[in-house]
Formats: sequence, C-alpha cells, structure tokens
Amino acid sequence: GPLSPINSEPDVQGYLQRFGYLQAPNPETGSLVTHEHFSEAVKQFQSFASLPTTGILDAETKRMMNAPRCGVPDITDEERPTENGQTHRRRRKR
Amino acid sequence: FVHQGSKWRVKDLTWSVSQPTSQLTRNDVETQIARAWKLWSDNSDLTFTKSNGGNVHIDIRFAKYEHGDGDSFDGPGKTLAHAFFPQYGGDAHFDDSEPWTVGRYGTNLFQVAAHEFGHSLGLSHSNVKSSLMAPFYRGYDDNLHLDPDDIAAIQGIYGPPRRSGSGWNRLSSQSSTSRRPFDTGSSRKTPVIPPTSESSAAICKSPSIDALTTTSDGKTYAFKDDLYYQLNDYGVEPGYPKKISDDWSGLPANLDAALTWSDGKTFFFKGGKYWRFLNKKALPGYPKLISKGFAGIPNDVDAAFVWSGNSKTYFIKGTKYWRYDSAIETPVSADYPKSLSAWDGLPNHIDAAFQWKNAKTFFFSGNQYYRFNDQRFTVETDYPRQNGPWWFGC
Repeated sequence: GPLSPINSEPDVQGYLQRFGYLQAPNPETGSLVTHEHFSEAVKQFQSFASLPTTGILDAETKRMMNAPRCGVPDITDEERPTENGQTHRRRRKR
Repeated sequence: FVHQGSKWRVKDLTWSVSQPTSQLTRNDVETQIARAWKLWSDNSDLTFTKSNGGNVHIDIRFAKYEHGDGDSFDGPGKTLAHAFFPQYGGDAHFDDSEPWTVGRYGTNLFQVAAHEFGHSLGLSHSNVKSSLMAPFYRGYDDNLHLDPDDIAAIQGIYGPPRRSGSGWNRLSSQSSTSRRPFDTGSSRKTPVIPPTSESSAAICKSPSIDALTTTSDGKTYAFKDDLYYQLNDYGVEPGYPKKISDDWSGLPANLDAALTWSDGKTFFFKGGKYWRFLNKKALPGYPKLISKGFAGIPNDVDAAFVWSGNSKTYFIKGTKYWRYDSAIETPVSADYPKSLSAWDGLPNHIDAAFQWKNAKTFFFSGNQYYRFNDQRFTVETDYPRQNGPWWFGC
C-alpha cells in the first residue's frame, strides 16, 4: 500500500510510542529514550506479537510492526504510570 | 488478558451504525456487527440490541484519516480500526480506507468488529496469540470464536450468561434508549465516581443551559433558570443542582452569559448589568452597567467566551458577534459586530459558549453542543452532539 513501511529506528520508536510500549521523550522532565528503554520496549512488543523476546529489532519484528492491527494501544495509559506516578488519561469523553 | 479498568453498569446495551461504509450494504454491515456482538453475548451476561440511531450506548462508524477524535486513521493497511473503553464512551470506529468484506478476500468486518467490541466492553489487548483480543489481524478465519482467554476476560467483568439460550441478541429497533451512566469499575487505577443520576434527572429532561464557565479554582459550573450544576469528567457532581441564590450572593436567575478571564475573575451578564466574582465570592461594587464596563457591547447578550484560538473575548447576541479587547483603548473596534456565520458550522442562535480545560471552545444551542476546531475555524466533524449524555451524565 501507499504507507511507508516501518523500517528505520525513528519509525520503530514512533510505533512503540504509539502503541504504549515507549514513552515519548519529555523535554520538561528531561527524560530521554535510552537504549535500554528501547530494547525493553521491543521485548514487550515481541511478547505481544508472540515472537522470541530478544529485544533485537530483527526482520520478523519489523514485519509484525507492519502487520494490519487494531489502533488501540497495547499498553493503555491507565496501565502505564507516568514518570511522576500520575496516570495519564487520553481520549476524554468530550 | 487485561481488564482496562472500566465497565458498563448496565447489561442490556444498545448500538447503531451512525456512519456506514459505502463498500457494503447497510444490511451487510449490520448483520456482521450483530454477529460480532453475539460472540460476546453468548459468553457473558450481556445483551446487545440494534437501535435506529438516537441515543445508544455504542455508536459505530466508518471514517477515514482525521475523523474528529484526535486519533486519525492511516489509509489502507496498518491500523484497521479502534474503539473506546466504557469510561470513554465505548464507540467503535473503522478505517474506511480498508477493503471491508464479509468474506475471505479483503479485511473481514466480522473479525475486526468482534475484536473492537472487546475494547468497547472494557478489555485491553491480550498477549495470548490465539485470543480474539490479540492486537494483530490474523487473516480470514472461517471459524472465529472466543478463545478461553477472551471468555475468562469478559466473564471476569460481567459474569457468565445466566439466561437460557445464553446470550441471544434481539435485532429489534428501539428508538428511544437513553445512554446510561457508566461505572468506572473497581479498578485500583481508576477512581470510582458513582454516577449521579439523581443530580442529573432535572436537567436531563431539558438539557439546554443559560451559561457555563470554569472558575479560577478549576471548577466548571452550568447555570440554568434558578439552579446551577457543578460538572465533572463524567456528568454532575453529587449534591447538585443547587440554588444560584444560595451560593452566589446577589446573582440573579436566568443568566445571559458567564465568562472567566485569565486573571481568574468571573463575570456574569444579565440584561444591561454584569457581576464580578472570584470563584463563588462576590466582589464589591457590582452589579455595574455593561455600557460602562464593556463599552461597545450590547445589553442582553446570549453568550460570552474567551476563544482558545487567540485568547480574546467574544460576545454573541443573535446572529452577530463582537470582539472585546480590554488591552486597547477602543476595546470594540468599529468593524464589529460581524456575522456569526463566519464561525463555520455554528447555528444562528447560541445559548452559551466556553473553553473547556483551556483546550477547545464549545458552543451550546438548545439541547445540543458544538466543538470548534480552532485551526480549521470550523465545527469539528460529527458534531453537534446531545448535551444530556455528554455533559450531564444522562
């Protein structure tokens, strides 16, 4: 299809953030995405995709990131405390 | 499986397809949707009834790219659909760029709908590969059924089917079904705020309002006749409505408009006068004349608001609007009033307008409200909506 495949690391990081595996870097708190964060997020994704949880961005992992899927994040905000411990709420009723 | 944390408090839910796809007949769409609901009703104490529009618990629509909920679709492939958990309304949206099908070739609507409705009922994604709630589309499955993981998940929230003939689905049309308040569940992460139906009963009968504003302490109040309501994320705070005269010293009933400026002061307008408060504390020396304090603004305005687009103050009366800029010598410039029609999509009578949580600007007219898109300077798609269910928890 016309969509650009998820290949490069920025694409992968965007995908992992979109589906709840990785927090977006927050310039206010200075939190960055470290290699450990990234690798841990890839492992979590691999678990959801029933792949070997190596934390390594191999071809099969990328293939699954391009697979058709549901748009709801795999790890929703309610389940993901933020750095300061508060729970984000997204998609408010209004 | 994972419970998201909220659930429906009622077990007889209604649905309708408010925006079908042009790729399939409406009958095909509704048949597949009903089949998808039946997977869940067969395995839980829930029932799902198709309704002919109006107020339903779960609205279903097909849309492309940006479609008004801030979560745009991405064209063919990748994201196929998304749905909202019960506390966020439960609605399900399907990406109309996908080749929807009732058979093998394309994206099977029955399969995707069955998955999305799991979210509508309060389930998050499961990492059990065979589960219906796994996040990935696994191609055509001519024997789709709930996995034990899905059954444990749904029964963990709503219990097993208790009726004989477990979980039948009535394809009947119910034209007036009110949306029930929902329960945010007993999840440790989500505060349990009990629905306040006794508070909402009065305003749910006729949910139009006179004025609405958020005071400097962050509380949002809706005023109607001689009563006022404090609003929260889900509806009305317990213990409301209360009498305006009991808590807002000197303030009359049947207000024209309300407005809170960035300095925290709230203004109320009625007839040719205005009052000034700090939260609920009346400030001395008021009421004053609008002609004196807001020169250039007429009496008997319909609405007053600070527009989130430029943080300037606007007043509406009938089909005209005025911009009031207190920072300049002539607050109302000569080229006002202008026609309200410039605000694309708004009706020609506004009861109230206000900025919700410093984000969007909302306009209220009769029993409906409109959310305004500041960038495109037009009302958002799929508005207006009913005030009752979305603001007062009806």
